[in-house]
Amino acid sequence: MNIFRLAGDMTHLASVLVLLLKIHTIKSCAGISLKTQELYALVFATRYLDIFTDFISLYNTTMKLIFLGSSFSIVWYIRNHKIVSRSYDKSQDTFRHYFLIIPCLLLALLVNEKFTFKEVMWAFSIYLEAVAILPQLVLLQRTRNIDNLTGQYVFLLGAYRALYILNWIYRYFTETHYVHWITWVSGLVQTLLYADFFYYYFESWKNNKKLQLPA
Amino acid sequence: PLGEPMHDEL
Repeated sequence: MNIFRLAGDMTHLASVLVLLLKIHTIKSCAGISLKTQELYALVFATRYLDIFTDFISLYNTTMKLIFLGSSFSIVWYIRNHKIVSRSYDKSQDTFRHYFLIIPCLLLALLVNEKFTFKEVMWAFSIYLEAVAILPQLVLLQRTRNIDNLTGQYVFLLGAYRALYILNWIYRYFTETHYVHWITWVSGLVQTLLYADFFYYYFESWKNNKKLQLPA
Repeated sequence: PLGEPMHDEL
């Protein structure tokens, strides 16, 4: 474990807590894409298949349970909670996210660390996470006024993978034979997808203006 | 288990 990875995990945890705070306290999911939440639940479900077979550390298992529990409960909240589901605008959240799943699955069948069910599912989860934010970014472009919690949620979600890139650089230089092209390339693509969001988020913070993404 | 890559990151 290094400071970059710990900071990355804490930033990821913070993004989940901000979203849960928004949904649980103000009972609203305005501006949140259910499709991105569904993709993230699938990411964790396929990445943490080893949660009961391989024990890494208490920290690792605890964080996996938190991410699994929070992602599925957020999907449940937006779909089924009588008040929260009313603030979900289905007509705006139109990205065909199923079109993301098939190519990621095909790519995972071709490019993986070992051709076993668990490893193909793990590679699938890495590729899917790289593109899981797309429905949310598309929705943000359509959302006239993005509320602060939503903006902070997306920012933290993007920042966590950027911190993981620093972690991979650190581990490359400090551990022998630490090379993981699958996570490196996917993590870079994932972070680059946030580039324009980061730009407008920073601009709105610097000029103290409302966050607005150009359509 | 041997041979199976161990993913220690979340």
